[in-house]
Amino acid sequence: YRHSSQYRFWSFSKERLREKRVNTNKIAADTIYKNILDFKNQQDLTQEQLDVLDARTQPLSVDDELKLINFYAKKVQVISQHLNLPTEIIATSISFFKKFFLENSVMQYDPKSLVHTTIFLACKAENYFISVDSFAKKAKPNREAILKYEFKLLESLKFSLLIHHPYKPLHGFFLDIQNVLHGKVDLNYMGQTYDKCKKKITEAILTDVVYLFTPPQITLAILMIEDEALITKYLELKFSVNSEKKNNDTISFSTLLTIINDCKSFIQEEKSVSTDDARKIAAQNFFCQNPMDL
Amino acid sequence: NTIPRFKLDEKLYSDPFIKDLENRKEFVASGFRTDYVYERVLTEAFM
Amino acid sequence: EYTKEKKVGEGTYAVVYLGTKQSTGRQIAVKEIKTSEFKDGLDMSAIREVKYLQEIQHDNVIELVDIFMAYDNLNLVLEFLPSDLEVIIKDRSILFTPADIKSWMLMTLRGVHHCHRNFILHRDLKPNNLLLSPDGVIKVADFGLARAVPSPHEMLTSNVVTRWYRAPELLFGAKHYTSAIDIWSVGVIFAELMLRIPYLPGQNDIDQMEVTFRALGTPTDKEWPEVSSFGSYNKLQIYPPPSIDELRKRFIAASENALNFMCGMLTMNPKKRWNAIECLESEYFKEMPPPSDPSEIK
Repeated sequence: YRHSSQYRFWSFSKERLREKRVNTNKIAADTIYKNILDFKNQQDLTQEQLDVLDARTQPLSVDDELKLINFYAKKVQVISQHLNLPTEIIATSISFFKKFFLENSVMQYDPKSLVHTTIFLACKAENYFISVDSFAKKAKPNREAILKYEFKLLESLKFSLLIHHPYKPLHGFFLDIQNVLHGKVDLNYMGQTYDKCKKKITEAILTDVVYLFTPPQITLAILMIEDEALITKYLELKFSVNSEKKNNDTISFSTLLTIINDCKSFIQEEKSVSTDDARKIAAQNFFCQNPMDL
Repeated sequence: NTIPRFKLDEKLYSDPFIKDLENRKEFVASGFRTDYVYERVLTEAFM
Repeated sequence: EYTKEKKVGEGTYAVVYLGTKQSTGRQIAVKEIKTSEFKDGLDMSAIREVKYLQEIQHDNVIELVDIFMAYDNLNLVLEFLPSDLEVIIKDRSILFTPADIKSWMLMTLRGVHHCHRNFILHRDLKPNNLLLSPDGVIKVADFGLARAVPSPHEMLTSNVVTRWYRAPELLFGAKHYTSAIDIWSVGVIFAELMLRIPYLPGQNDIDQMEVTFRALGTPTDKEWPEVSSFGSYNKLQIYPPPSIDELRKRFIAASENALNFMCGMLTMNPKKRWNAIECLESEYFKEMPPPSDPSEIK
């Protein structure tokens, strides 16, 4: 995992993640300020017009940007589900979209114009090839709109297209729980747990946990939300078995439990963005790039 | 280093989904192996 | 940072230049991906090369030094590898020994094993995709057909691997194949290194089955359960598998362990075919002569 591009390029501490967003936002905001200033100097505006400009063309704050990104990331999920794409490809689409807007600001690229491009590239990257014409037929925009930012997207992704999602670890833990708790788990119950957790993983991928934790840690956090007793028992047994072999690379149970609970609270505290909020932020985003329209 | 970092014991797993695939003609003929599937998902889990 | 000094090749989706990494003076190859021609945006082969080479760092897999965009073209900066096994096999003036062959097989299998333990299928192993570095190290290259090991229920296309190196399950149109297809290709390459001529040169896909089964015997349900369920099985000519004596005659220079090693990789039933670890741990690599030191090979 440490050799993977996901670990090398896309794993951050909370602080580093915040710092990246602040930087991305600042670069775009500085451009906005400059453009608005130029606009004011070029136009002969009344005081009232200047007041409106100042009130309605402020660049987006980092938090407002994040709301808009999350709102459209949800749209990526809905549209790719609507296209009946396999679960992992939906997850890859969401991941591509979020990463693009970690490197670029919504004030530089309209998130609407990246939604389909991220899904299209995710299909290609996951060997689920759909020609752009048939894609354009199913989705809304035309082929030029889909292809317009493909290169820019690939570059923003730092050319890392292989993503480890928490789904395979879910399958792995489904098997290993049977091994460690042999004979003590009801298989039907495990099957239902598996299905519920699979859905929850897709929700979790919409949050920042994908940057802060490894896929198996996210899976264990989701399993913990689903059935705390079962997972705690599983981990206690698994690590207590190992702890007899005092070898240097034994993962410490308490450390892992802290990480899992940290991840769990991250997933649970995530709030979705209302359409109303998104609309207001999108309007501000539009006007700060198009003061003449205002 | 070819020593795996975990034990894979197929007898311990009951995976109806994989068991079903294992008996299908086109899977048997293709060389489908359940141990490869288990190894893959366990590696991703323990990674 | 990178120069493109000399054009050394042109494929369907890329032009390859020799160049230099300015900051270190290191010789590199720049694979410039043509983009304008493709109506579906970035070509799938380019996507696959980028996707898998980004994840693999191994001495026996070509190194992706850097990637950059320039003038709307995607450029892959790769390590400079001046030759490949196809050149070596074809050039009669080059003499090589069983120890040399052993060294090339060891390095090839280490590279293939690394792909497989990262759950990546190469799907186009052949002599001219096994490149040689200036100090004689084999590097697996060209990941334009590679893919991640699929989820169990996923269907795969059987139209992969250059024909002469295509495993029997692919010839039958299998859709749920495994990394065993890469091992078959390595087995055919091994045979070709010993014979110095292509081992299974089919003229077309049908002939490829004919050539393969005439040389190695037509598989039956007995050793390959359900092989007869493939649609194209019934039209097959039934050939007996070669006896060990026939194989000895065909591969005169091969030791018993070498023949065993080859037969392990060319086992018809993919489920029983050796995997990369079994190959690497086989007696063939333990018996004399030891594999040559790559830098010593002429």
